[in-house]
Amino acid sequence: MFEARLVQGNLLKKVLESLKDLLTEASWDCADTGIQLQAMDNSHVSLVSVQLRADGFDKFRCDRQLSMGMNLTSMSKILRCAANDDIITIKAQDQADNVTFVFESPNQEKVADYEMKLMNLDQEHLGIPETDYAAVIKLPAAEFQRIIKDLSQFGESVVISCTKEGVKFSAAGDIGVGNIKLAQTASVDKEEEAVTIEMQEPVTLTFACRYLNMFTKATCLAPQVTLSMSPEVPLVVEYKIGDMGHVRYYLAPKIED
Amino acid sequence: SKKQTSMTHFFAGT
Repeated sequence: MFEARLVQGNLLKKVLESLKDLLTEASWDCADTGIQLQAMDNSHVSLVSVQLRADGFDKFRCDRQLSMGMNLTSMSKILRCAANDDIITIKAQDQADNVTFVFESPNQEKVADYEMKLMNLDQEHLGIPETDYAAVIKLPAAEFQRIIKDLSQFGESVVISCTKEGVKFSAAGDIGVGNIKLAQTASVDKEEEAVTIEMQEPVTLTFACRYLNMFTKATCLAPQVTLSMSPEVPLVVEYKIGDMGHVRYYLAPKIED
Repeated sequence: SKKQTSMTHFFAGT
């Protein structure tokens, strides 16, 4: 028996919004520690990793490990039927071929349940080593979204360059060149408005705008986003999910042919 | 010109 109840159901709605453009199907791996998802997009350029810890749920029961393969477009359609203040419960029997989503209004006067077929997905899991990154940049998530949106008008790629002075985002194309520089903030009233840079060595990497734009669908999840970079390895773009987990996107860089 | 790399180029399957 698997059952996970989340009073703050809108977190789950937001997680799905942040995945559905990048992935069409994926497996949710459930264990007594929580729920995890790892999947690459169809072209294997990016990878998404989601963690929802058991202690972040208001009720969590998972008697035996199970992997629930889901069509994320269908799951997203179902979660859109939940109101933002609904309590969401996900339920499945052991070795079941379907999953049930229950949406309760806060006053318990409306209860809806939706059943969805599970899929058998044979997905490749990648081992992601713990890495000390050369540069770790934290900035407001909305600012990052705006930068990527603005620079996407200029070309297909964004160059992210981090030095101790700050971080620079650049794009070039037929209409010209765009550069956006962010300095580390000296002092801010609110922590979530800060730009902070922890740098061991300067790093410059080039990434496809298309994917960065899809990652910014997670902006609704958290006030801040963390970018971790090292020379010639995938970028990590991380958004926290409340205090129960995270969505991490990994993006393979573009390198000299 | 720069070429897009693949995720499997960096991380191995488990």
